Amino acid sequence: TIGMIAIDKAGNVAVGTSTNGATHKIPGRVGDSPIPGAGAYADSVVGGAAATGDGDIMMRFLPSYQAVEYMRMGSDPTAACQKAIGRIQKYFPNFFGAVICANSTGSYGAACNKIPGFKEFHFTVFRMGLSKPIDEVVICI
Amino acid sequence: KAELPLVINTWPFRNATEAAWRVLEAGGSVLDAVEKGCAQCEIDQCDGSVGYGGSPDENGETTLDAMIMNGNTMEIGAVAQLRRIKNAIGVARAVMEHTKHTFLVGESASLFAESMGFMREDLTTNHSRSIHSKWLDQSCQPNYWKNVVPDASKSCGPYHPFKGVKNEKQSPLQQKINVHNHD
Repeated sequence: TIGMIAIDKAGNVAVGTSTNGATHKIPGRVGDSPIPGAGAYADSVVGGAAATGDGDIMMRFLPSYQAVEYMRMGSDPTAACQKAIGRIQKYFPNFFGAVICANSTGSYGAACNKIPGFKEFHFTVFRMGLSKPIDEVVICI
Repeated sequence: KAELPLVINTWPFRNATEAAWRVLEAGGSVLDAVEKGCAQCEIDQCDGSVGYGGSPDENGETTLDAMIMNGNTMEIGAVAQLRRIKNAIGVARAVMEHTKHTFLVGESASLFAESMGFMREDLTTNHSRSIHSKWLDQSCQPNYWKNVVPDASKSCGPYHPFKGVKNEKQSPLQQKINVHNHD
């Protein structure tokens, strides 16, 4: 799955997701990616967020919406992502998932849930001053 | 880090990031950037978890889900269980641009896509056929059923509801989802 946030010079925010879902899923199953607030969410006043992982679990918590709301309340993007992950951890400590967050002034961050085999999360950034995209890594919490 | 414009995406899918960035650099909109970036991943079949030929379901079929959102207007277009159309994010954009709805699913979403000019194509590849065949050979393991007969941890379906005492010790769903198999 890819979840993407784009912000232009004026602070306009858009988000998108695309996926082929879980392998061997029961026909008809849909994950979190196409669900607004779950797979991704945007509000140009605040910023955007996108999630990836186990959609069957993550969609129950609307983590992208939750992260944007945390940023609206003053959290920086990293803290907002961490808090959104924390909401899921409380009920599903072993869930597989990560969230990326960016605010409309260009700050960004990410967070993921630490489980065996998933201790860090890689995401990609292209911002002003770079000539090519860079990979960034966040340590899971 | 407060420098705009900015493109950020999950996972190390650099071609997608760059495709989106080039749109912004050329003066395109953030919606165009996101659509282009996600579409690049669909073409590249990023990680096997995006686009055609990946993540076959129990019937061996690949279906696609996508969503796009405008943070200025709160307009959204989304599709799920899209069959036979490779450009899922493009169809999601079309839902936003050409309907008053938000979310179309299944066969009807595919018919909508065709009516909007998207090409009908087979999403199955030799790779996805191989994944599905291997799964059938492994007695349909792993799968996402619980409390059914026959025992889904050992056998393929068809399954029916188990009417006895529910087995609370069944392995958690999240163990089947990992860095190689995710939404």
